[in-house]
Amino acid sequence: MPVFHTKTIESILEPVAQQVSRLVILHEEAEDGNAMPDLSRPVQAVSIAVTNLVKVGRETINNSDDDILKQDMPNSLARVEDASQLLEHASAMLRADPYSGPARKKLIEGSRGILQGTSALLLCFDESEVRKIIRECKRVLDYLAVSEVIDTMEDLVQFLKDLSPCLSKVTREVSAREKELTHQVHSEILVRCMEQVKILAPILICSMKVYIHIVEQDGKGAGEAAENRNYLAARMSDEIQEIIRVLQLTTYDEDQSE
Amino acid sequence: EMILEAAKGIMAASSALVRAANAAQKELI
Repeated sequence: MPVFHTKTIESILEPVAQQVSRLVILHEEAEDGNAMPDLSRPVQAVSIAVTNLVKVGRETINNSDDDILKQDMPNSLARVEDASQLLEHASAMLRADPYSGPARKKLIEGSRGILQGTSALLLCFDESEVRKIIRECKRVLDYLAVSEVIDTMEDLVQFLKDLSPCLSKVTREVSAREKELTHQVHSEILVRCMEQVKILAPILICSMKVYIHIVEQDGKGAGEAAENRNYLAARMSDEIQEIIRVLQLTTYDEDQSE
Repeated sequence: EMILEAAKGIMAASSALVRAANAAQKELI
C-alpha cells in the first residue's frame, strides 16, 4: 500500500488504492474467474472524468509560472490518458469475451495506471504548492540578511513594513501545511521551528533597535549589539532553513534513507 | 482547487468501475 504524505492526497487516493489491490487479489485468486459484467458504462464514466482532469490539468499548466510543474504535469496527464485507453480496450475485449484473461490484465493495468497517474499528478501539484511556500520563506531569509545593514530608525520602520506581511504569510502557510502532513515527525518539526521564529522575531527587532540607539548616541558597545543582532538573525535564518528542508521531505524520502 | 476536484471525480469513477469488476469475482472466492 503506498504511503501518501498529505491528508488531502491520502483521502483522494487511498480508498481506490485499496480497491485496486483487492481487484488484483480477487483476479489472481479467481484464476479463470466468473464472466465479467459489461463494464462499458463505468469505463465511460472514467473516460469522461479523465477528459475533465486533462482539461483542468492543461489549464493549470497554462496558468502556472512554475517551470517544474510545466515540465512534469504533462507526463502525469499522459499516463492517466493512456490508462483510460487501456480500460476502454479492456471493456471492448470483455464485451466480446467476458472470460478473456488478457482483458482482465488490461483492466488491472488500466486501473493501476489511473491510480498511479492521478497520484503523480497530485504529487506534482502538491510540490508546486510547496515551492510557493518556500518562495515566501526565501523572501524572509532575504529580509533577515538585510537586518545587518539597518542603522537608522527610518530604515528599521521600513524593514518591519517589509518583513511583517511576509512573515505572517509564512506563518499562515506553514501552519496550514503542518496540519496537512500525514508524517507526524515532519509536522512536529514545522510547529517547533515556527514557534521559534515567532519567539525570535520580536527579540531580533528589539536587538536592532538597541543597535540603532547605540550608533545614534556615542557608539559605545555597538560591536556587541551588532553581534547580538546578527546572532538572532542567524538563529531565525536557521529555523527558516529547517522549515524549507522539512517542507521538501516526503515520507517516501525518509523510507528511502532508512 | 479545480485539480483536486477533478482528481476526486476520477477516483469516484474508478472506484465504481473496480467495485463492479470485483463484484463479479467475489462469488468465486
